[in-house]
Amino acid sequence: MAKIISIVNQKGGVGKTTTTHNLGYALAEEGERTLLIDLDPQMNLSTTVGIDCYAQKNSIYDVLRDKKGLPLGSVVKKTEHDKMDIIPSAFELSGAEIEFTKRISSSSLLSRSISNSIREDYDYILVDCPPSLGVLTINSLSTSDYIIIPMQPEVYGLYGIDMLLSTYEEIQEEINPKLEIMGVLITMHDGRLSLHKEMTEKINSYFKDNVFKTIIKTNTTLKEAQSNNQTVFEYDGRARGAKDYEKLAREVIEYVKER
Amino acid sequence: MAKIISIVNQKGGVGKTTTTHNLGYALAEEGERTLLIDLDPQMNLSTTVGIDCYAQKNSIYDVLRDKKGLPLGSVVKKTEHDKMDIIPSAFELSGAEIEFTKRISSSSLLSRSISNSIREDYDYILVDCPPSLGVLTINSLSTSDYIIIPMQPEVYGLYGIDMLLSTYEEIQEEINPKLEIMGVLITMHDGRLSLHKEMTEKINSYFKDNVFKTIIKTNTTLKEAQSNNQTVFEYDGRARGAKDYEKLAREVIEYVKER
Ligand SMILES: Nc1ncnc2c1ncn2[C@@H]1O[C@H](COP(=O)(O)OP(=O)(O)OP(=O)(O)O)[C@@H](O)[C@H]1O
Ligand SMILES: Nc1ncnc2c1ncn2[C@@H]1O[C@H](COP(=O)(O)OP(=O)(O)OP(=O)(O)O)[C@@H](O)[C@H]1O
Ligand SMILES: [Mg+2]
Ligand SMILES: [Mg+2]
Repeated sequence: MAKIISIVNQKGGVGKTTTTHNLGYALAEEGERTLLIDLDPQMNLSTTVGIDCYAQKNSIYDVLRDKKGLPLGSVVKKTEHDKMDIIPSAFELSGAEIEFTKRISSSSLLSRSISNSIREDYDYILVDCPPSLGVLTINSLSTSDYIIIPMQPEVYGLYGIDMLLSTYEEIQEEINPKLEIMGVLITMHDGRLSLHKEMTEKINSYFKDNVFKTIIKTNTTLKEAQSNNQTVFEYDGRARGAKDYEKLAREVIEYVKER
Repeated sequence: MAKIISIVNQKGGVGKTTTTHNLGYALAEEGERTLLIDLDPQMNLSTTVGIDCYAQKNSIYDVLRDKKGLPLGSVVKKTEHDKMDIIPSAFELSGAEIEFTKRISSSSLLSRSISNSIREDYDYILVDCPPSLGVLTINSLSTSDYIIIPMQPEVYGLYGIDMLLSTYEEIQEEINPKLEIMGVLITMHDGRLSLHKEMTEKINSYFKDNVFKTIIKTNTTLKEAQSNNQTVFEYDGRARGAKDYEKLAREVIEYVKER
């Protein structure tokens, strides 16, 4: 049965998409069958993986709307890696905030569409969320086992965290009691900046055991790989970013095994 | 009469808040009376300016809901600079997406609350928008004269731009014909990266005259100033970031004069 992990932070530009893509690939490299779900209407993840979201006959939007009775499995697409698949985004998701909210069961559209057969096909399902705490992110949290919170070691990174934690607590109490925070992932860390050292200490003292040992360092190769529509592994496996996401994948697998 | 400028990009973490705060201060330094409006429920701008958003008796949320007949002027707060004021954010704005959408006039709540008297009090009104194209951003665009689009010279920066441009065209045609793009502002530019040179060329060839001559370079002092709840001008006026935002302020003033 697949473990479902939401990659969430309403703060923009903290590395949610970069983490979903590279962690997903690193898990696949470790032999884990991995499914990525792109719930962000910006479609960054889908575009990087090489999918043309406008060319889909049916999409995750149709599945969530549940008008055609489409199973989620019908919108899964293959990627370059034989152990990593993707459910691409759709531009109609940008209207989802407004459209889905009117429905009584608006927070459980995704959990109702993730069948047991999908869960059997994979070991991990990673969901890339948009930079907001709206209906799409809530759908992801409502169906997830775990949350990973990417966070830059900068002051704006810490400001919004209370809002995210209170949304998490609300969903855990009212909709999804099994949901737990797997950890805060420090991203784009630059060892030369004293600001980053200070903020990392603040994050560690605030979250204590809930911070991944792995820190993702700032690494230009990650950006270059993205402009080549690749993960850092495909672009240059010796790069700093590849080592960091490899380490993270092992830490995630270890965490799940111990549970 | 104040010129209203929306600082918009649904891509997260591109420097919207950093630009609103530092450009606002630079305009005030040039002698322009400036009002900042924080329309982002994350409240990053309000927190940096030193406002406790939870301590407000009435907020922009009450004004937009229009239940109490409160004028926008009643929620203006002073800042450290005598020529720069702010209308802080409110945590209730995070529910605004759902609550305001149901109202027929949901896109013009802000324009109906910006009275002529507010417009007479200022030369510039800058609106910091959240990382989405939802009802809050649409309200800002519906009442603005100009748009500034901060953009990182990275591939994810370019992916979502078509969605933003189509939203702009729709609002210009149906709600606000005076709306124009003042320019794309390249932010966090790192001269050492060939990727940034390449992407800057792509942005220039895509947007032609609609790109500011001023490029905001990546500058650690900007981040350090934020962790001190200051603009870069207050923290270290000689820094690279201060020079860049000063230049931008002059370019904005020049643009408005020529219109
Ligand atoms: N470790 C890293 N080192 C250097 N650059 C990075 C790193 N991680 C991410 N980036 C860059 O930072 C930018 C933001 O990353 P990304 O788009 O993954 O964040 P996000 O949280 O998904 O953004 P959004 O909130 O818009 O969805 C991208 O341009 C990406 O290339
Ligand atoms: N020129 C710059 N040089 C270095 N760092 C910068 C620069 N501009 C912004 N930053 C940093 O980048 C991060 C993102 O900036 P900011 O929060 O202003 O973006 P935003 O677009 O407002 O994000 P959001 O989409 O979450 O509202 C912040 O941590 C900020 O300190
Ligand atoms: Mg993303
Ligand atoms: Mg912001």
